[in-house]
Amino acid sequence: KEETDGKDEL
Amino acid sequence: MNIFRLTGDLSHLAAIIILLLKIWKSRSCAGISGKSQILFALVFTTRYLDLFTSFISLYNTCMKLIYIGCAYATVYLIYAKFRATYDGNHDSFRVEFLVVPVGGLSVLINHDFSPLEILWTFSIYLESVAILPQLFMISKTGEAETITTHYLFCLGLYRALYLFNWIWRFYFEGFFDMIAIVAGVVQTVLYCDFFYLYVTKVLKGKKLSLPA
Repeated sequence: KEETDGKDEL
Repeated sequence: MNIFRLTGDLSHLAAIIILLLKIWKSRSCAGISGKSQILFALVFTTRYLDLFTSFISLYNTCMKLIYIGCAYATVYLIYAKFRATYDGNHDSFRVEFLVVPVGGLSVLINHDFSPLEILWTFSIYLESVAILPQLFMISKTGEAETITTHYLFCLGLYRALYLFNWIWRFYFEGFFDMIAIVAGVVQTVLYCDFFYLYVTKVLKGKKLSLPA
């Protein structure tokens, strides 16, 4: 997944 | 991953562990809002459903599992193991006044009208206000144990650091998520009054007590 999809954040 | 994001995550983790240890060591959940803790468990459950659908990184997966695990452990300690010490009379915030409007808002304003995305949005909105039962409880009893204030400080600091993370990401990655940012600002603002009391009282060695 791209870092930019936002869901990498907790 | 930038320094604000990482320290934000660690601050969040510290808050969760401080609370668990406080309850475990003192064998008591006095002064802790069980309702806020149920809301946080609900927040993590609805947000981290993507554990089943996508893999982002080992760090991401581990932290999500730790957050969810600790959230349910905290709820278990409050409502089962140390239930006798739970101060239900002072934990009288009506959570339906938060959950229902937040549920409605997440259906109305989201990035994509799909079940997972709506649940993610719900979790973001709910997290921003999930601490209110705890703050309400403190305002009702007029005081908080010092260890509880450390917990709240770490929890507030986490979202404040995320704001800097989003500023960073906007400038260096051109990334921004309006839902997360607006909810994050609301969440951080809710802690401002508490931050002030923490700095002016707790850091000077005094107990946090509100004027009658």
